[in-house]
Amino acid sequence: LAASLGWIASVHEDIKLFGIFAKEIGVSDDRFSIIEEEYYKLIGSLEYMITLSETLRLNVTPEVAKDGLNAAKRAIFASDRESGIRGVRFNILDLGILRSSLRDIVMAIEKELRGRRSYSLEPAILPYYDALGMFSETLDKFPASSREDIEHAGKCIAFGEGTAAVFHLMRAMEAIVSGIVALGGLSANPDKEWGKLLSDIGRHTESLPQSNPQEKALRNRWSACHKNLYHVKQA
Amino acid sequence: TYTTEEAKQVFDSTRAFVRELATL
Repeated sequence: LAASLGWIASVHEDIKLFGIFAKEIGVSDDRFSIIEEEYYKLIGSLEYMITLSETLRLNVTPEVAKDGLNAAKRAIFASDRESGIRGVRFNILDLGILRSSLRDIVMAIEKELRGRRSYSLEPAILPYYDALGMFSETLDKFPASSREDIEHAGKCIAFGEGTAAVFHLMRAMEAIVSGIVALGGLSANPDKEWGKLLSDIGRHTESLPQSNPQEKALRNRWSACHKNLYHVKQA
Repeated sequence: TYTTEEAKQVFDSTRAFVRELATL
């Protein structure tokens, strides 16, 4: 953005030199306002400013840049007979519009960005910002609200809001606990306090058969889940 | 009050827990 603005500012000076100034001292009309290469840079820069300022949802800057772009697009291509250099010529009205557009873009963008605050996230923290990506499909088994809370927990971590992140994680955990209850086909009410839920899960675990290795493995996983939840509850 | 580092630990534990649960 800064580079683009800097370049626009320098072109602004060029136009003044080759355009207005040339006309004022009565240089022949064969001369052009700016060379072709600079013209395309100008068009590209204005288009970039429009895209960028629209992406940033600025209100005034894109309109100012569009005025300039429209004026610039009305330029007439010409080439210098002696040197063969190609360029474009602006009519006096469009040159005025273009010049004020270039001057106003700088002012508009400064004014509009002054009311903004921008944040930058370091690459190491980015996975937390896109927290669901860290969970892949494992969350599909649990209620949608838990996905939402985990997503927000990650965003809170990315922005350094530890307490808010833990708050979201606890809410996600509550939804996940409801999911466990549903998963085990338990009749327990997931709105119960955690202690009661834990008793229900404990009873369910105890009731599971263990007559073959598969059954034993499942029972062990339920037992581990019970233990994990107990630790979370204590925390 | 939790620091970001503590919140990260809770987050990572939750993730490990969920991954384990998904196998139930």
